[in-house]
Amino acid sequence: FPVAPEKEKEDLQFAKKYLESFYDFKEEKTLFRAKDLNQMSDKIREMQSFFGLEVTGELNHKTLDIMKQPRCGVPDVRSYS
Amino acid sequence: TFPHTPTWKKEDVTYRILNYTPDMLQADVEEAIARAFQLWSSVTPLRFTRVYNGQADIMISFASGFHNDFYSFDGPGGTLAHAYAPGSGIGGDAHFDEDENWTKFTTYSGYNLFLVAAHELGHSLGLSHSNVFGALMYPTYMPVDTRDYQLHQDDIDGIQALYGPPKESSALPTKAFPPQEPTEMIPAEAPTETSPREEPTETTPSKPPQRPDDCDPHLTFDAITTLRGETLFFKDRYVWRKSPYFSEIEHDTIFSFWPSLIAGFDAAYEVDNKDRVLFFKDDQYWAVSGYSIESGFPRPIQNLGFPTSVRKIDAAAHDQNTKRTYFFVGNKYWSFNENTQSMERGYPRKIAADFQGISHPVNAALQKNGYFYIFHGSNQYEVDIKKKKLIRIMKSNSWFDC
Repeated sequence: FPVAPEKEKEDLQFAKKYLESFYDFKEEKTLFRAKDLNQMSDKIREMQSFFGLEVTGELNHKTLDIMKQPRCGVPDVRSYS
Repeated sequence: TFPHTPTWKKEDVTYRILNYTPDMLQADVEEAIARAFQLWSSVTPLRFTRVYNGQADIMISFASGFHNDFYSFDGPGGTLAHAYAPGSGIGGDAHFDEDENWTKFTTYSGYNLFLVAAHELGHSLGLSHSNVFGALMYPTYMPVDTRDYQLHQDDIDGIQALYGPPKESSALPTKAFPPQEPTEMIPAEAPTETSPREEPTETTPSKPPQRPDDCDPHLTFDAITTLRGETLFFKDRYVWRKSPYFSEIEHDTIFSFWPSLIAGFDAAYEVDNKDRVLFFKDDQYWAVSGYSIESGFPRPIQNLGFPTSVRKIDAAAHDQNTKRTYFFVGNKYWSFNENTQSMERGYPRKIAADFQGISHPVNAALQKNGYFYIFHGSNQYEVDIKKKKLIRIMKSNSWFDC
């Protein structure tokens, strides 16, 4: 039963780590902040597609909710080696 | 599957349990893991044999934080376990995060080792994650009833794509351990001693009635309640869950949410400003907040002000605006003041007197968006709460988009 999360920055950090662990997100610091956000948005889209969520690329409530569910440590995407 | 589709190139696969979690009896750990292997051996030609020393194909261990591979565990919650695709060395091995509370049964105070082990062994055999909700290989933990757990068709399709179906003669359980059915049930929180009905009645796994189809025209409900914005429909041990977050109806069992509650409620209602749902069964009721059952329950319904002649109630619905809860019993109904925690004077009254056109007994009742929905058989009556005026009659399962 979902309860809404509060702190945005903390959530962003959590989401980054989640995407790094399970969706092969690599945070490459580039000169353009917008590009960074784009890369993360792509990974969020991939994760939303996997879980059957509405694919928005945005870190919304439902997406965060699934990220916070206890889960298996094996990544969801093929890059696992 | 994983890149390059790694599989075991043999049918006899060995496993070894390297250490144990202090959360469970050793025998229970061994049984949970043996049952997990048996799930996969029952649908493939694979046979699993436990060894007690030396290198096995699948080495199983419990560890916290950093444990000598590149995937450190993260303390309680979050990542529960991981496993490696078939291969030599670490290949096939399964690691379980010791910072979790591992349990033998599905409760909400821990993680069912059988369920998580079955998932990780899927990886050990070469399956990656599935995006089919409800499949064992779905990445997130889903506390479900494990007494007669069956693999999802998606899991079976996946593993048989790697190893084929079982050969007739080899569809037997694992050599090392015969699987054991759970013989006792430990409720998440032990019920109080006061009531003679502490023990759940479903202690032997007899064949449970099938869940009726969502759109079965004769579908009736035992009880219905809202819960944190969602709506739960109860019938026997089954729950239909309608959530504003997901479009499709989710099917669960009462056991998977509240393992210590007995299936087959009579009534249920939510007092949302207290984040509290009350469940009624015979002459007792329970209060839950989310998943946890409030201590001191079950309590006799007489505590609410019912006379001893009332042995059970049919349905209940709470009106958020007036803070009144209506209890339907036979051809009468009571009004309970949640603020004063007492029954109102002048009750019971005849249902027919105030709710024209509504048949009784009432099976279930729901309050939503300022309306009461009163269910009798396969009909539900939408009633304007303020005016107590019947607005329309619908099919009981109209909530399921039939």
